[in-house]
Parts: sequence; structure tokens; C-alpha cells
Amino acid sequence: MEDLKNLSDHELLDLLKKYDIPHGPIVETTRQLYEKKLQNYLT
Amino acid sequence: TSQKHRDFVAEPMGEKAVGALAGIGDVLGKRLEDKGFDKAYVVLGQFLILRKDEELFKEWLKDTCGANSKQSGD
Amino acid sequence: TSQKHRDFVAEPMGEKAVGALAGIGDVLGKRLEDKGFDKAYVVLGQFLILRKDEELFKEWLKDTCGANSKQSGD
Repeated sequence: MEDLKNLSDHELLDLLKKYDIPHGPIVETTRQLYEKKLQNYLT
Repeated sequence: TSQKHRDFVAEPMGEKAVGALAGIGDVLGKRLEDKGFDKAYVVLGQFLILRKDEELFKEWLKDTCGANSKQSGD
Repeated sequence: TSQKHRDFVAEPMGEKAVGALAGIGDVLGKRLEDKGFDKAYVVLGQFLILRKDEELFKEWLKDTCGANSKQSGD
């Protein structure tokens, strides 16, 4: 989870697209949710 | 839907507090307020920014205030 | 207000693209789409999340897509 936190919004967005995870824009109130969803997906 | 929800949608949400939302009682309302989601329209904003995706929104609500599936469903 | 804005508010925003918003042309629209703000309702969500604070919203728009003060004012 740590390294996901270090990603830029753009990099996080690219990963969400790459793994076809439903998402919207990454803003302050959505970033944590998307980091968690990516983490779940990767593990 | 619940009477609370019918009351809510019967008029413009305006400046209604987050607790006016169906499924959001005192405990969940307080947790949401503590995270800046004190008004119903701010929660609507979050729903829109999650692209109106119900599953994403329910997951966000669970993570943010501990809503269970019934509460987030409401 | 511009004709574009009058056209926009004349009917529900539904699934309108972000480019339907007054002040958002092709260049700004593309930048917003690249960041996930492809629909007008998603931008509305951000405005609500920013508690309908116009100054905050204009600043966010400038940071996110480089809108100038006229464009963000529109």
C-alpha cells in the first residue's frame, strides 16, 4: 500500500485503467478508495 | 423506500444536513460530519465524482463511516 | 451568460460531456477528460465537494486544466 501512496494521481489513474477497475477522477475524497481497490486487486 | 427517503426527495435538498439522508443515523452522520461531509449535497458530490457507481459509493460509505450494506443501500 | 450556458441549463445535464459546460472548449475539455472528468455531472460533483465555494472551484479548475479566470468564471 505504501508504494501506491507514492504514485502520482496520473500514475494511479493509469493503473486503474490498466486493470480495468471501475473509477472516476482521483481527487482528495476518492484517492484512498482507489488505492485500496488497487491494493485488493494486486494482492 | 423509507419514509425518511420519501421526505428527503419530496423537496430540494438545499442545505439539509447529512443526517437527513436515508440510512444515515446519528452515529454515521457524526462520522461523516467529522470527515467534512456535513451536508447532504457534499455526499451527493461524492456520489457524482464516483460516476454514480453504486458499488463504489457503497464501498466508500463503508470505508468512510462504517455503514453496513443495509445503511449504504438505503 | 453565454448562449452555451443558457443551452446547458435549459435541460437536465444527464450524460452531457464536460465540453458542454460554458467556458470549457476542446483544449480544456480534453485535459479534464484525461483526468477522469469526462461528464458535466462529474465536474458538478467536484463543485459540490468543494462546498459550492466559487473561489475554490475556480482555483481547482485552473490547477486541473489550466482554465483562465474568464473560462473558470463562465
